[in-house]
Amino acid sequence: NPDITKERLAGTFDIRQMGSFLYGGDEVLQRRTKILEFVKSIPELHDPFPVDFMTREERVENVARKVVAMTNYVDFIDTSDFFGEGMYFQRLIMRRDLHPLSLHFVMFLPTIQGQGEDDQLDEWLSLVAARGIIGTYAQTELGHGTNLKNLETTATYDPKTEEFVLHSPTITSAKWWPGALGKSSNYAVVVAQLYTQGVCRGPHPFIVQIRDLETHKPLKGIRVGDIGPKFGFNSADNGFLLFDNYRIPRQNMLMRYSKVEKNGTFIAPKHSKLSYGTMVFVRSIMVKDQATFLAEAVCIAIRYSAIRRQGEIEPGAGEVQILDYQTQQFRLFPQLARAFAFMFAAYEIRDLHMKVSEQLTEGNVDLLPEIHALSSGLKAVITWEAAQGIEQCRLACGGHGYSLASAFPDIYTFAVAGCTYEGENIVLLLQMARFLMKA
Amino acid sequence: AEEVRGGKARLAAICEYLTKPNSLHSRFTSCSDYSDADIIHDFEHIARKQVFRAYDVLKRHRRETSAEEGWNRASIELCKASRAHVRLYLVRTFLEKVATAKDASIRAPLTDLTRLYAFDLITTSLGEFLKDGFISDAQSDEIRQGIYRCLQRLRPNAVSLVDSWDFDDFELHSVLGRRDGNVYPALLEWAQMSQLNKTEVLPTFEKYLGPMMKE
Repeated sequence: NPDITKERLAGTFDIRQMGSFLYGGDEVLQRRTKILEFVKSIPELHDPFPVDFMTREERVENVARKVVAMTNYVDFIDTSDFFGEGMYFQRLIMRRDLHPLSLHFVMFLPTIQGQGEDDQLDEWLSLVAARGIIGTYAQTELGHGTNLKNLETTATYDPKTEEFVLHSPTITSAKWWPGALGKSSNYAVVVAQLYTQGVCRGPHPFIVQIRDLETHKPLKGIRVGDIGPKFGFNSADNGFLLFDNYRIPRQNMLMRYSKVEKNGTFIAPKHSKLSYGTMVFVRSIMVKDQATFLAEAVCIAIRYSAIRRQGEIEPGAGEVQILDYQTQQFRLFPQLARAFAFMFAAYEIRDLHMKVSEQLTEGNVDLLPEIHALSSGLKAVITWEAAQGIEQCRLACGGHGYSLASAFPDIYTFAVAGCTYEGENIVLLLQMARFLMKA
Repeated sequence: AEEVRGGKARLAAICEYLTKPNSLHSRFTSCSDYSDADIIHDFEHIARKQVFRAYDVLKRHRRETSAEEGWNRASIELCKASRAHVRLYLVRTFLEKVATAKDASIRAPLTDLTRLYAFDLITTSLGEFLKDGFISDAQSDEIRQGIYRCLQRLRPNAVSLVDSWDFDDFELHSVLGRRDGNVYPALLEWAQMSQLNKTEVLPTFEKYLGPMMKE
């Protein structure tokens, strides 16, 4: 298209150099190119036809097929760099959608890593990493979201059998929304109110088997299923889960910080926020994800505005590129600026998270409240502003922005979900405010 | 806020601005001499004012009601404090990162983006900046002019800036955003895949619409 070529010739800088600055070095760009070429060369990693034209069942089957292939080829990337190579590799293959192992690697594995004691790491980590089980993270309940304090699912310790009895006392206590819980996962980290010696000790995480490893049927005492179609994420089987006095061994409570001894004695963590590391990690991933969604939306809208000609600024001079209208620039360029600002913040918060994680291993918790509060606030502000920005980009493309061909509905429904998951935004702002007031 | 007011704050760098004294006025005279330091200074001022405003509201409500109800009644101000704190963090991180760009050819458009980002944030919360005359009407007009100047300066680089994100068509999955710009033929091709186009005549014609016209 001659218009877009003209735009590229008018640029005043080297885009490769800019990309290198943005992503943190030329070698990162080279790796991106290699990963892209690799994914393009493996047909197993591709969709047979555009996902937009698939039914929900076809989508669910397609992502299940692709995720097995994706994890088979995972050695091609540096898996220790999830923030960079991992997210990029997954995005190329899974598009903007969840899959049966989304929470397995982003929540289930890090929670066990972060909150399991040494024996538990020995027991579970290799099994999880090798995909011997499929795990997810079940915290949110039908009647309670971010407000962890009031979760209703109970885990009552029985010292006679050295087991926890998991129970859903009400309909509102049903676990609701966890990704891949409905049909794909056979294990979950379940967050439940711990009771020992008749006393409620607050919410704690437990590793819980929910389906038979051979038949994949739900185990006795477990009711589990899909919650139905949603605004977005429709390849994912988000699930519900109810327990009927379901028993698990004492060793299945994650005990790096809090502990329950055989006789039921409860040992509280040294610092109340020690278990927040996983949340900070997930939110740093979210900030990068959101920055990328906004950048994608801006990329689509600006490229389209460069080739779309409509109306005349000077009568008789011919239709102009809509990017020449000041109003169009005012709609799009602030979003472009935001995308850059958010991406740089994502890298910064990742570095902070790594610093805090290092300090935590040395028992230093000084920065933890600060970064936990900041990550809560950043997640809240960025998800909201990214969603607004994406919607503005969509509207700036007129009717075509309404078509799934534009990718805007796909990007928007994926991104805006971030306002709600991993902590509803207003709740997170208030969490951060609590920290600011104390300071 | 409580620790700062009590004179015993031990804050990490992210929150250190809370201990700084308030300024009466913003220092810039035109948007072209609005330095990184001045922008950070002004966003710090706005965040600090909002944090202490929320703190005072919270204290007053807690005195008048209970700790919990006081929190509920102050919660809008508290959310505003959090947003102001995060925006300050985003602005500062953005400016500090761009300042590390060594090559002038990339630093120039990035600087325009930082200014546009900051000016856009200022205009969307102009009330906060105008409060107590922290910025004047003339300064707010300068900010507005600054936005227009940024738009103009960014226009020639807009496509290059989005290209620098290195999104391949394989990743973007967007007919509108395709790299080669040949959108319209691709849209028509995409539409051919609609399930409704598998047959020339849908069963709905036989079942409903055809009989309706014969009634």
